[in-house]
Amino acid sequence: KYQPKGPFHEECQAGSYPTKRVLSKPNTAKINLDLPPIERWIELSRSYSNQLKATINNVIELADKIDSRIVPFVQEKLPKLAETLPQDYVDEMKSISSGSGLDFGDIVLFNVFYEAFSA
Amino acid sequence: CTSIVAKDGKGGVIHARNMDFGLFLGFDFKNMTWSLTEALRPSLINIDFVRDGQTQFTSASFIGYVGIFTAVRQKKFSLTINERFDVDGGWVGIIEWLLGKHSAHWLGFLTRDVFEKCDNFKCAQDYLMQAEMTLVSPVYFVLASGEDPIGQIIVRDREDVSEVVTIGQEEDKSKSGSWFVLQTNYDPSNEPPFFDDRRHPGLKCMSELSSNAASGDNFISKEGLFDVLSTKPNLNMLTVYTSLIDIKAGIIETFVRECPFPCTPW
Repeated sequence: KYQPKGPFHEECQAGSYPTKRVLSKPNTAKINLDLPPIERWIELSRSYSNQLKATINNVIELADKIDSRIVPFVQEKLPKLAETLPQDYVDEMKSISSGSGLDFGDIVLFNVFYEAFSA
Repeated sequence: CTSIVAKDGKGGVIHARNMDFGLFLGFDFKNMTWSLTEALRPSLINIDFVRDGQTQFTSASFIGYVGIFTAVRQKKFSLTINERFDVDGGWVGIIEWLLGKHSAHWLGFLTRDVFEKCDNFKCAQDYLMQAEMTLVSPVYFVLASGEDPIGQIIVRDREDVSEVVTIGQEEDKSKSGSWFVLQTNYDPSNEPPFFDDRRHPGLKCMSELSSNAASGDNFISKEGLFDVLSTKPNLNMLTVYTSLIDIKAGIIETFVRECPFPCTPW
């Protein structure tokens, strides 16, 4: 039976909902699936372009620290590889690129980040 | 990550999760934070995917990401994804992809497909369990039904289902698979490593919730699950957000989290 010990473990919390150990609550946005995929994310990614740029820049900096060849390789290869992905999602990623002003390759990298970072 | 689906004592289930991300991806010793975890927090957003004026499904997501890590289709099902480490892991899938084998599914697009194409739990379950479907990376799918008190952990290899744990299959009420399922980042049939054991702390808190509940069993609230997910080490320095999913209402309540010092790095 588990018993908490040491500084990183503790007894079960109580009464923490909804504010304890909470920084903030995110906004809610809408994506209109009636629009063509190439248009769906433009408005939202334009509104949040600063946050998206900061996140992706962080991803690129981290990848650079691991190996400076990773990002140029990814930026060169991924746009071509993206063409083998489902077309609707390729178009949605293009709409994010269009709205945010970020390179399409960077957006593709962000969208395969589960696999990339698991690896 | 920690994902939980628990019977609510009213004939349904509640689904909740902690999303932990950014391990080994740059540690800021000055501020004692993980760089990617910090970078992801401001880009968190809840998204309603709308067709014909009606919300089809709702996700907790990051700006710029078109896939699904946490989502609900009202009254039908909800899904959360936990990372799975495996020898035959994502790097094999990525290399295969680069070498031209494009039949594998990237996780985010596959899970988005589930919500685009499935209108019920069975369809989602079949889609996620299809043995012939190849994923680029292994993963844990945690799936809940909005129609029956069903919660399930689907352990996916890249090419097969290796294990399934479902509410009701375990008699010991303190274990995952009894009146709840709880999944971290290790296979249910194996013990978690001593250096990253979030399963037993989570089970302890679930057990306490059950014994504290008025009915003594099978009764739990979203507030109770929030407490479990607010307890270290299930809450840790990698925790980006906590989501509480009301499947019947189709609502995801999301919280950007912080873990006060001293806090485990993962």
